[in-house]
Amino acid sequence: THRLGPPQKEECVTGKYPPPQTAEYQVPKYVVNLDLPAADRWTHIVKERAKSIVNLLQKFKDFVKALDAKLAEKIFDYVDHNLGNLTNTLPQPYADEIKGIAKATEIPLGEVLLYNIFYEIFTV
Amino acid sequence: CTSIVAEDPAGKLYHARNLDFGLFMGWDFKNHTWVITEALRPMIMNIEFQMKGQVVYKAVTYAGFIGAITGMIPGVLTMSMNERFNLDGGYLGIIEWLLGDHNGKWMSFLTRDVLMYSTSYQQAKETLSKDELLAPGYYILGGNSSGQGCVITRSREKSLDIWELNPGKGVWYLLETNYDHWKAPLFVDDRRTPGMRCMNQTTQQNVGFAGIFNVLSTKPVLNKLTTYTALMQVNAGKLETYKQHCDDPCWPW
Repeated sequence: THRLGPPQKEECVTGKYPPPQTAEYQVPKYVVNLDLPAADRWTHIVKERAKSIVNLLQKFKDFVKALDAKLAEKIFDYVDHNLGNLTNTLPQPYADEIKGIAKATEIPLGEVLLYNIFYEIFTV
Repeated sequence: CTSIVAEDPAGKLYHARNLDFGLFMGWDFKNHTWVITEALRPMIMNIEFQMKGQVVYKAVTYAGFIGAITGMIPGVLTMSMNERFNLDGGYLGIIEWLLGDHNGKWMSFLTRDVLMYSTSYQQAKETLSKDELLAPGYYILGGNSSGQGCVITRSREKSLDIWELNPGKGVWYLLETNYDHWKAPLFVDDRRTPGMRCMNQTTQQNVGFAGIFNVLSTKPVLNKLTTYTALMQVNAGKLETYKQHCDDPCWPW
């Protein structure tokens, strides 16, 4: 099976580190204060980044819509009106952290939860 | 994803990873990019979790995502998680959870728990091996002293295998992608062979942030799904994260 794999033409690269000190490569740093109530820990970050979270969720909705518009409508209706209830069954402090993010960004709780369980959903 | 835990000749441990996400979720034909991957890249951030003004642990995440897929407790351990695709996947775990079976742990919440409460590599290894999970996965773990590195292959119920560093016998690095290490990877998605080839070319003498970053920047280890590369050195408590871009020609995964 190894031999059937696609031939690798690329050489092992060198000299890539450190990457340029530009926004294209650099990542911002934030502090999450665990002394705060769980619902407030992420507020300063997600308020600043709400647009990018909304954008990501919209891209995901567009992707599902492109597959089947009617099904997408049903799925996101369920997500927006029912999935949020699942948050109450999550362990603490994660349940409150997710609720806090939904409140701070005004994104439906079900959508914030969906984003936070992407890993479990996409392991098939 | 590709994760590497490696040890230099002095016994110093390095842990690094590429986070790849967004496969089959919309291909942008004009720009030759994955739609979700591109949307995620500007959301990458390093987080320091603090208590009483002191750093408890560090993690890399995306804005609004509270779980930890990459993280470290400075001076104690480093950790990353790779997806393990399986028919007995996380969607079944979610259904069970909805039906009231709450025995399984959510993957990225468990890693937060491990980063919050673990006091040693051994303790973390035990937790990640034994706890029941909602989804299968690979946990890549590094400690703070020679030989402390492993890849834990998990089904939802149990640990299937623990693959360990063994520098005394020449196993100075472990490289995990998204396939069980004892099986061949899918032939159209072999990032393991080029990754290992580049690690071998790098040699143990040159293990460090620069050497490993070069390996993770080599195509197809670096591909259109790669959002970031994170580099960790536990003793120094260093965590560096860089957004990654794969210019054409580049593999879609």
